[in-house]
Amino acid sequence: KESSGSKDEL
Amino acid sequence: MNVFRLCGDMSHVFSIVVLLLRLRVAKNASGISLRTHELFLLVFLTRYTDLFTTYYSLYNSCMKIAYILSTASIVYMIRLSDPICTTYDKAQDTFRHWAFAVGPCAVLATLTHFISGEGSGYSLFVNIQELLWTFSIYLESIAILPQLILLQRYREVENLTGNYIFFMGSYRALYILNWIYRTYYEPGYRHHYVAYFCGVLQTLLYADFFYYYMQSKRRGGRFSLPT
Repeated sequence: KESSGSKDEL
Repeated sequence: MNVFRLCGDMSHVFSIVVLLLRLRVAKNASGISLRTHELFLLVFLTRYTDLFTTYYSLYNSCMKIAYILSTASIVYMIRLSDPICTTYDKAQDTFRHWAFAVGPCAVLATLTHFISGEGSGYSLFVNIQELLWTFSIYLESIAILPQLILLQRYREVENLTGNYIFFMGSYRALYILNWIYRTYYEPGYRHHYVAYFCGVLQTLLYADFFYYYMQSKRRGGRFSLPT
């Protein structure tokens, strides 16, 4: 699955 | 989740706790910039709209809610809670945050959103959400400015206020390490260059403060900024 990158951070 | 990101988040939480304690225990808001915290509240409200649309993890959702609630309560205490609100020195907290922070960030976010073509082909709702996310990244990078300018005015920096700013600055510095780590160890990691750029800018804004903070810790004495 493709990572959402820094969007899954706070 | 990697160790840098966890430490970054903990540093962020710690900084907020230090500030909440300082306000609650000292019942005093002198040297604290309300404008910085209103900007942070705006940052969290515009970034975490995905609370309603995307679920990442329980940790992620809880932290987002905690950031919003704790920052809102900081704003509430400084603005309305007696006797803290009477000690807030409004006359010193003068950075024009609408003209020099919110406005330019909104313009920049709109420009980068359309130039990058990010969100093309998505619904209007997703486009607005992406736009708000980009805006929040820009705004966070400079949200500490009113606080740093206020410190320059007072020069004598209280221990707890100093610690608060130190942990707030360390949080983004640790995130930079986290991005480097993820780039190497996460296949398919998607880069968000706006976030990287702003993360570095944000950390640089603290550089000067870090320097004097470290010096004062080494000397073990009082912390004051040079004129």
